[in-house]
Amino acid sequence: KKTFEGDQVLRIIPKDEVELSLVKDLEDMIEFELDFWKDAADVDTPVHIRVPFHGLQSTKMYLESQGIDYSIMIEDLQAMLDEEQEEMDSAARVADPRN
Amino acid sequence: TDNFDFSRYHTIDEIYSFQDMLVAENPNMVSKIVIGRSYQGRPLNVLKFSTGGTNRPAIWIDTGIHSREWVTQASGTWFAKKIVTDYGRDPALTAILNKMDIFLEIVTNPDGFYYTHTSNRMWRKTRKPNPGSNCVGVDPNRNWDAGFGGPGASSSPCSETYRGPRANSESEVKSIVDFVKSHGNIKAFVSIHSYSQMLLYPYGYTRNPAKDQTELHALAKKAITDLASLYGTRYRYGSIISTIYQASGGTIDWTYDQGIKYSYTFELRDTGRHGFILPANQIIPTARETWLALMAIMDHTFKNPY
Repeated sequence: KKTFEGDQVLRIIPKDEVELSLVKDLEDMIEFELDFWKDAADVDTPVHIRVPFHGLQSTKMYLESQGIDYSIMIEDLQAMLDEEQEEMDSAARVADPRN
Repeated sequence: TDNFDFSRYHTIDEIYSFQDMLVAENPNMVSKIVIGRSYQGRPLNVLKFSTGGTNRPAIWIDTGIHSREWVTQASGTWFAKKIVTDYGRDPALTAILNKMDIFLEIVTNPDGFYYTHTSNRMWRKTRKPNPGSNCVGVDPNRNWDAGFGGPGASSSPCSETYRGPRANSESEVKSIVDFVKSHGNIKAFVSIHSYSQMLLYPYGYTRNPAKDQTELHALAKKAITDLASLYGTRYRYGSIISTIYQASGGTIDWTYDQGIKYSYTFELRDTGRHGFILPANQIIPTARETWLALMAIMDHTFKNPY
């Protein structure tokens, strides 16, 4: 089962067309293995990118070197998935057995 | 299905069982059509809601073509129950169903959905291997014969937006194409995704405006206004290319080019904190508000025959 320990989801709000273009360039950097949850569409529109743990440093360095502000939307994706799984398991335990 | 817990996420087997229960409980209104099989052989189930007649004008709704968007499959399940519950109670829905049929495909990408539960929660594509590549699957929302292969889709099998080797290469897509063509009387087609809070109409593959753009825009505005009336959730709306980005090979571009005027695609609720891991307590609010927008589209379709 694929896990996502240490993966983060970054949120970027491109301030202008230059930043938008730089964020779009990330889509072509396949070595970072980024997963665009919400693509770079427009200025002032949030972009959400899942960044694998092994690519975090490179991606953040790229953003910082280009002067692009970002925030961390999800600190540790696997922790959130574990919570989701636990919620499903507990809901199944209390479900009417006739279901 | 009264005991089905709509406020939590369910596996594909649970959703399949729910569908069968709903049919068993409502034999005079609900039937299950298997329009094809996924690559791994799972049935592509479509629920047909009909009060009679043959080949009535129809409304199509699908949820979950991108498997990891769990709130869509969960909302689709809620819609199915809502339709049988509201028929005979809600005058607008009753009038629609007395003249039209509704088709609902709750799990449009079952292999991908199963994979999200068992192997990779973040899986989006189908599960068909790509010859010559280690990367699996095709983005089924880039695989339709509408500007196929153009900008806004990838030719790389490792990309999340891989378009596939040719249009309709994915059985999950081809089965819908065959069904829509053979039915021939579908008047509205709504494809539901998550999560960006948008209601979109054609086109995605070209900047040329749809010939019905004025009407589609006005109806989108009405739909998102109705949606917002419940919890204040704000949606953006417009054509795909002008609202998000260029995307070729998309579902509703193909349906619109087939003559289905009321072709829309949704991006459902976004809390801005969880992405695809939308907490289960958001399912019912999401489904309830979306239903209001769906009703606006279905009611307009019913009142504006073409």
